[in-house]
Amino acid sequence: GSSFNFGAYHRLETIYSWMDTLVSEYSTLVTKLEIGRSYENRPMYVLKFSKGGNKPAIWIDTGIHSREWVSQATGVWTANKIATDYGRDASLASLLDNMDIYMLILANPDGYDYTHNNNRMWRKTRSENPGSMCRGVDPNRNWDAGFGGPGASSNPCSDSYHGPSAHSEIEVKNVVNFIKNHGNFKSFISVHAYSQLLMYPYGYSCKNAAHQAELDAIGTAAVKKLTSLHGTRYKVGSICNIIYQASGGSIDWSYDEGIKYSFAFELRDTGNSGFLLPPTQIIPTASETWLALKHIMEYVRDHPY
Amino acid sequence: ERLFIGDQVIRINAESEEQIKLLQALETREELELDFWLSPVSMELPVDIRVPSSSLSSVSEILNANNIAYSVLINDLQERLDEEKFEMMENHIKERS
Repeated sequence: GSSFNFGAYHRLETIYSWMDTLVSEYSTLVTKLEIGRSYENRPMYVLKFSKGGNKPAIWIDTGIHSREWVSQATGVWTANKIATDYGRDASLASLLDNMDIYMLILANPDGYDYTHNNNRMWRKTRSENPGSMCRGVDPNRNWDAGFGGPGASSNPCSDSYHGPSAHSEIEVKNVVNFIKNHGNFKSFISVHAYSQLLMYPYGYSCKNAAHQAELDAIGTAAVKKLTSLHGTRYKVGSICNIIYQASGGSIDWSYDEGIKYSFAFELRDTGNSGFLLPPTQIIPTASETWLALKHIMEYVRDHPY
Repeated sequence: ERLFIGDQVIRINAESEEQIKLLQALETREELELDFWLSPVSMELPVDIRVPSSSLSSVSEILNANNIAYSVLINDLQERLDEEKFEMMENHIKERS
């Protein structure tokens, strides 16, 4: 594990192999669960950070859009951070006394592999669309939350194609099943890149979520901590209000499922790199994101519901 | 493997609702094969578009004809991808050794 370079981008196999190393090095804290298989039959692994038992839990997924490489890289760094800081960070210890953390680092394994081997700019899943030459569904338009509404395309060739039906994508369905079977998630955080935003529901509608004020206050405080490290400036707000109306998104689904603390990050591109953020930016990005993530997780711990 | 030789990524800071609407219309022009990294939403947010080399002149013409200013973020996407790949390969070799 000590030889792993967290400041580099890695292929899917390397990340999966590193997960095994992490699990073996921190076997009393970290376990690896397979929550299902992707369309192309790749395993989908969740890292569970737990001191035992089945506690209320926090969900973090990274890289549902495969080309947003800094997201997956941040996921790897973050998982390592949780494992290495546990035992020397009292707040993290207290968090894990009360809650479990589940991390899905490669939320779209087929897409991620495709970005490495075929098309670096691929965003969607790799499922075939009957009757179309174009493949893939935008997995963040495929959730049962205003499915098929504004801000999603019905064209299979579009990068925001919503798919034939809600949860049609096995990668989405696997997460839905896992979250529902667990039944006690209190927070759902999805990590994207690159326009420096921290968002909360809704995206499918521009109406205020019932907990809008609380979510906004949490997001604002989290971003203040994030900004304190390198000065990266974020905007905070509902998806609809700070980007655009987008239906079928994951955090809208989780929120409507009763997971109040649902957030989506858009990590940094403070330069002019977009999806090609240089690897030198991975650790600064992950480090600042950690401050915001930790704030949200601590808040969730301190505000049981 | 798909290559992006000569593809550019351009940034537009739209100055009016009219410009936003025109950029939204561009999104639907499938023949241009544009990849909107950041979609046209409001004047507050930039619009980033990957323009395939084959569409560069058409897009430039459309933007100029409508007085929409743009800057080039990435001049040749493939050069960036080559750099990224080289760096990954170097890291891989380092880790193995």
